[in-house]
Amino acid sequence: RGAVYSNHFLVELHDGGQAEAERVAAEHGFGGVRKLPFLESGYFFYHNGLAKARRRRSLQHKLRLEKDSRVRKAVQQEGFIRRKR
Amino acid sequence: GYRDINDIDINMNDPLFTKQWYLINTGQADGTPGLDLNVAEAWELGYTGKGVTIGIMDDGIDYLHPDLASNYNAKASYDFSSNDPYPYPRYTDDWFNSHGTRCAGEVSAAANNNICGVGVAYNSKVAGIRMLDQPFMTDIIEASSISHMPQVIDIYSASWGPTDNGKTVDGPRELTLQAMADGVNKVTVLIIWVLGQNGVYMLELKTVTWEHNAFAQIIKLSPYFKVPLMFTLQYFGIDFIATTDLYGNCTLRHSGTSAAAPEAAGVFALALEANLHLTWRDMQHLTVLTSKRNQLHDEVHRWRRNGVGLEFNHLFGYGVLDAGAMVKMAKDWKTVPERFHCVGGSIQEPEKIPPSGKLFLTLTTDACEGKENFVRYLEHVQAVITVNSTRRGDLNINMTSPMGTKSILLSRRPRDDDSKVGFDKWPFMTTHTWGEDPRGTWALEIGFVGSQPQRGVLKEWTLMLHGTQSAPYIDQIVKDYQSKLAMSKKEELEEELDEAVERSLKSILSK
Repeated sequence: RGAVYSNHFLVELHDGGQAEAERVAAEHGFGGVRKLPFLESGYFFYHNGLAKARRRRSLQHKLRLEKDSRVRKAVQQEGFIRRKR
Repeated sequence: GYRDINDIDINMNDPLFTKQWYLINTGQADGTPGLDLNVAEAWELGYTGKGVTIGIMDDGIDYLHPDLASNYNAKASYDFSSNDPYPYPRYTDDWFNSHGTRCAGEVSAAANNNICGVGVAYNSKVAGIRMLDQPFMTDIIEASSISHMPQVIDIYSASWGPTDNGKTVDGPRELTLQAMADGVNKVTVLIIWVLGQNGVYMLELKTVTWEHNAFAQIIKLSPYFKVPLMFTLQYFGIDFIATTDLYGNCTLRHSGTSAAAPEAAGVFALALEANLHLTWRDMQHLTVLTSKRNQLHDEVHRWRRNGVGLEFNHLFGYGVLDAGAMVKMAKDWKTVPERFHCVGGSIQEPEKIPPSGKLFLTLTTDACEGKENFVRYLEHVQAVITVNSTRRGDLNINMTSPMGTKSILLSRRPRDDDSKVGFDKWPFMTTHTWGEDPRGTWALEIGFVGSQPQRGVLKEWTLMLHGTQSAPYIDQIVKDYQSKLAMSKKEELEEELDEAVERSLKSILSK
């Protein structure tokens, strides 16, 4: 009934392109990075070392990303229900 | 203007074709003859979806299925949650991941190949965007899916949504909204969303679920009723659809609710083939102008005409889609004029909602006349409302336009017992005032419907107007003089003339 947190993170960089995003992701242990086409400097980071769903936020990962001077914003993605009709 | 159903000369050798009553309804499966999408007429005119790709945002597509393989667009298919370019449905014991394959068949199943049935746009392509085969969704997956290859995917079809338990109030999150806005504004994409389930208690919920962001860019539709919508497809108890199924099979039992989105996507694919320059706004105009009352009837909610004569119904919107009429109109369609947005006014003083009777408020607007963002011909109207009550599900909200069109913004939802959250700046939307002049006095009525007396406070009502400054149909070519387009164009010409005379008189009098 409580919130569920995923291993997906929204990461917005101050500047820099895909290469910069990949460097940031690699340095913080994220296995994958994907540009969000609708968001300037917005990237989808996913962490293969984290459970796909967990009850608690991964504060460590979020804080580390937020402390990185290249990162403007980092948000761990919350899970929610979608039902097939 | 309808042709006799027996005059339709479409013969397909696909074994389930005769069971697909929504394509051609001859009264099979206890249906009403003629109550179909009139796709036969569009097919006869040569439109079958060629050159159009529809993204099925679901649980994958059985792209090896012999009825789908030839129409599968592999390059535009993907799964963002697993980063898998081959989004074949993942195995489950109960075949639960058959949903996307079934939807794909409804839009793009090949014709005349002796396999299963026929898609509405049987020469279109389908892309599988796998996203629903996991226990939960994230905003970033939803947003990535709906923004995947918009240069290739013309229409996104979604047959899913939040839990429909009669009290969930949920909608797209921040990233998904950004992705949708980006898609429809930068690239011409069309998003088609099916609303709600068929449970009795869920009917009313649909008014506020995906509506909550008043996402005018989405063409919303409901296979069941009680939603202020653009249009509906309706099934009247014929709940199951014949289509393709997992592992090369066919089924007669796909949910009619789910089928509504791909079937509508198929109709719009036919229109896009007729005119590749159509935008999402053009498509909505075409929907309003070509949807038909057909034989849709409800004892309580009767058909009415809005201020410019367009026939609508609270339950059925502008009626059932008519593919034949749509492709004919789409062919010569000129893109509608630019859209403007105006805050028509706002009431922000708290007002008590009486336990019995109704709170009645009025708001007079000039629709930003004299300013750059003047709105003269309405498309969408939003009432942004903040309200709290002792029982949210008993709230009933209606709004009436200056031209006298009454829209039901929210009706009773018996399962919603919220007494704390209420609605916070909730943008209820109506399309039933389409084409009207918004200048004048708007009225809002809020009351309670239920067995127990309730209390509530309305804290805000802001009127948002969206539409054009110039007449949208004045340059359109009229071929059918009995059509809604002809009627609307005549109305526009008369109004333009009246206003020109008025301006001249004012000018003469001032001199």
